[in-house]
Amino acid sequence: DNSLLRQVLSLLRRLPTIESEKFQDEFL
Amino acid sequence: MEMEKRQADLIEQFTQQAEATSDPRALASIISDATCHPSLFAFSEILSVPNISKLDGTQVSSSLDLLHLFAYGTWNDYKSSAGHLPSLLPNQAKKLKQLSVLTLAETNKVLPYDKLMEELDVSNVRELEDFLINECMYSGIVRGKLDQLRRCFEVQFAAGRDIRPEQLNSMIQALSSWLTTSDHMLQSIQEKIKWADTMSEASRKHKKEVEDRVEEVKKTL
Amino acid sequence: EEQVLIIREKLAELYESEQEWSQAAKMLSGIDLDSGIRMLDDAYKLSKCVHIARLYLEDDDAVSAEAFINKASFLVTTSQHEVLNLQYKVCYARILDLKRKFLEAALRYYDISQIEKLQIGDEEIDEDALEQALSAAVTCTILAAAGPQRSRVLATLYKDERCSKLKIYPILQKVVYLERILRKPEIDAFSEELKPHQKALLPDNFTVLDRAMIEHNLLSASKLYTNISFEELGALLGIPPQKAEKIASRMIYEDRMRGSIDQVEAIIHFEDDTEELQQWDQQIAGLCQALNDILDCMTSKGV
Repeated sequence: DNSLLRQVLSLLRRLPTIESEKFQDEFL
Repeated sequence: MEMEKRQADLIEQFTQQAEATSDPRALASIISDATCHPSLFAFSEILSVPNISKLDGTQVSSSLDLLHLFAYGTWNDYKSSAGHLPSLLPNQAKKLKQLSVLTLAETNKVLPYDKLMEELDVSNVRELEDFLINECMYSGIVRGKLDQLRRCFEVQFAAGRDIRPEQLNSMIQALSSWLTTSDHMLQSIQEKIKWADTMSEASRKHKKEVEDRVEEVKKTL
Repeated sequence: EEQVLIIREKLAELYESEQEWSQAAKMLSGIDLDSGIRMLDDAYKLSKCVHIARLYLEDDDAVSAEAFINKASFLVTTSQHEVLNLQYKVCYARILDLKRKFLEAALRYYDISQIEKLQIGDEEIDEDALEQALSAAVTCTILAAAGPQRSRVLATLYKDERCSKLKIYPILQKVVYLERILRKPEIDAFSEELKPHQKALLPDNFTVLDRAMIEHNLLSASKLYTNISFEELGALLGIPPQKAEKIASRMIYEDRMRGSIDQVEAIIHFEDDTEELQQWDQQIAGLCQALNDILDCMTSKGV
């Protein structure tokens, strides 16, 4: 099912959810 | 999901049209309409219609190549094979650039302006940002934030493009890795809970021992 | 005094028939409503004040109208006369609109649009009039200063089903639901629906409409950008960079927009209301929702 696969691809592309420097500092 | 819902009717419409005719010119026209449509960004269903794949080797096989390009390719791919492909209408050119942004977002969450300007043939930041705002963010295919200081576009969400069979393995790997990490995380949390319970029990026992000892000493005194 | 009153009322009627509104209002305002000699009941006083205010408003004279509406406000609280009370509300809303207190005017127009009774006393309330009041509420809210209060009122209006039938609905949708930057063609189309005072020139050489649109677009830009240079912001808003900086700084100072300005680098940083970790939570929630949607989709397709 192409539609499902596209949704899964979009989902995977969300990971990691945040990558900003500001986030890294707060995460640490 | 929203994206797919919006596209579902269009995909159905174009696939039905393609199934209903075997005339190459009519199919070429359907391909042109599909690649021009402002709300359609998925083409693998149309590609898999038997009548469409039969266009290979016909006088309109370039339309089939164009459909392939829209399903899997980018603006740069078009430029390098422009000689073999029909010339693009403005709407098609815009669509292909939008799809190129989705492809770039597949590999990186942070897209530098220079890379984007190179990929999209845009000469200045204003034009790039207008394109990203009006054609990408406002059309719902991506969500993100523009950072002028770092000259980059941070992608928070990007719609999925059509998938090539060879991409499936990496997707399965990514899902497996995510699943494994999640399992380890849950195990780690379980262990922490167990440790917390043990410590709590030990602390409670120790407290009771101390209280019992205090009582004993009081009685003795 | 009785005879003077009658003469004044007759003359005012004549002026009204000639559409000389302000003259009619001046004629009526000469009636001494606080006379110690004659006892005038509150309903009469209220009706005169409201009538005078309405006449001044026909000539868009908000200042004179306001004086009489303020007098009326002491009397309306005890009034049982529904038609007069409604006329008072409409006058008050129009005065706020003319004085460019757009958010307050919007709330009052909206209140009027929600009247359920279509017959009040002998007066029939035209449904078109209620629609006009609703449309006026939307227009005033769009023109109001951009910020959290305006956003709340816009959201209320957007959720009102009746708004979807208004001519102005597409722009409301763009402004509210989509929080989008409005482009010149859209602004020009909206401008056609406005009254002269809503397009008036302000001391800073922007019109009322310009300022509202610039502030709206600035707030929309803050949703799209982490930071932006003054020059690019000016280009985006269609104004000089210095003016963009000034408007942005005022909005930040008035707490209508979160952000900070680095004058050395000539850049404005837009802060999100939520901290990074909270944003992370939100992103994770979005991810889980997307995952759920996929699983539901798979179930519905029998996978």
